[in-house]
Amino acid sequence: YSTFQGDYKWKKHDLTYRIENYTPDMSEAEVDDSIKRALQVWADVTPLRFTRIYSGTADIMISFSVRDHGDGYPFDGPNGFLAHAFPPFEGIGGDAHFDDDEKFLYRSPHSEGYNLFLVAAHEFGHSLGLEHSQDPGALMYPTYVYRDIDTFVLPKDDVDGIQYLYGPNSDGTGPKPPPPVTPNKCDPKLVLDAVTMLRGEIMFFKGSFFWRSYPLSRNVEQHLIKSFWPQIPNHIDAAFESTFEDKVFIIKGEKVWALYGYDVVRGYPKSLSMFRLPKKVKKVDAVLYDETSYKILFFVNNKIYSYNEEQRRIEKGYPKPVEEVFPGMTGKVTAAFQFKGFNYLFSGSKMFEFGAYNRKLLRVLNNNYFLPC
Amino acid sequence: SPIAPPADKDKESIAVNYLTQLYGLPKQTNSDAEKRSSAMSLRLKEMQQFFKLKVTGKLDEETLDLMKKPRCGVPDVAA
Repeated sequence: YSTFQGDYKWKKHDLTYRIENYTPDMSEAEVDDSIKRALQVWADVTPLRFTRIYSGTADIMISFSVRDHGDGYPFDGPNGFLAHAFPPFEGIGGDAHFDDDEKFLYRSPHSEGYNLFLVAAHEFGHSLGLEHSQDPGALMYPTYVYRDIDTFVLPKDDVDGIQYLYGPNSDGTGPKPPPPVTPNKCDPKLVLDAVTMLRGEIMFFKGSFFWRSYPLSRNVEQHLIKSFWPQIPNHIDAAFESTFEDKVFIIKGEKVWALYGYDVVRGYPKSLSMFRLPKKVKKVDAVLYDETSYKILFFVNNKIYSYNEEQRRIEKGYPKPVEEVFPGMTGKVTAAFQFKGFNYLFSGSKMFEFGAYNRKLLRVLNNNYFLPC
Repeated sequence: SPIAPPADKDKESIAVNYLTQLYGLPKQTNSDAEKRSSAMSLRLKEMQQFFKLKVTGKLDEETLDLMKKPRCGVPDVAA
């Protein structure tokens, strides 16, 4: 997290806000509710309290405007800059302005537009003294990311930042869900959800995030899954790239999504039964796509089902114990991928390297072997 | 004008506007192209560092993609 340089924080805990005008995109009640909940996000974790006033000058004046609206920071039409806010001080300090050339939404995820609650909660972070955070999971990260607003919990990075300025919420109003922490690729205990290739890049999935690694480069980017694919769920079970179909399949429970490049393929999610797995299989632990044989190996509770992609059927003789197919692989496989003629099976925080042709165990590596610290 | 500007000109103006508003790129007079380009490269590096992209100082594809993402209009670096 980052705070504005200088002493930009409110010297009082009881703040006022006033909604000066409304966007035509939403009903007034929807705007009121979005703003109220967006302020409550910060009140939940600090001693700050927000009272709405309907006339005069509030600490946080909230307005919708377009293009040049007289504060030296003109808006830029649809998309681009969605809103901005000023750090705490007199006058314009604390005020939040929303670009009414945007389409603001109350609930409806995935449709064209921006959820006002999420945009407002971010701007009010500025109104209270926070700058942008470099943590891609933080609410104060500069780019807009759709998040599920029903299950929204202020991430830990933001909680640490606002409590650095104002201290914790002292009214003890019962247990809160623990703030989500952005996973750290250098954590030796990191257990990945899934790993797949995607047109030459390696994608590592963990929780609501994924890392994007370019082999041959030390550069690894971390993103929220929903910043790329709002429809794809968090905490996925498995992912694999089919060179046969030139698609990446992402599996969670009995549902399968597909990506073509970075685009979500229409018509998904489909049922896991598309891979002819027996009905009793409700969840897979990992999937390995074997480019040498166009076989898709599904790891389910220490057993492997081998799906023949060309013939679209599970091969005879399967399921087989994992250890029979990959001698030496004793633990539960949590993720798997094939890279340059080697199969990598992740179990807990270790990664087992097997030859893709002879399936011999070659090395046992740390799980962040491909995620340089 | 009715004739669309060439694509890279468009990219340049997206980058200049983004870096001017969010990374303090000084408004440029056209007089000194070299000075302008080094100031631009400096701000590009700052932005690439902030977003943990490959720090090249060049307007590469990844950087431009990020500039096009909808976002907050408050600067990323101390305003």
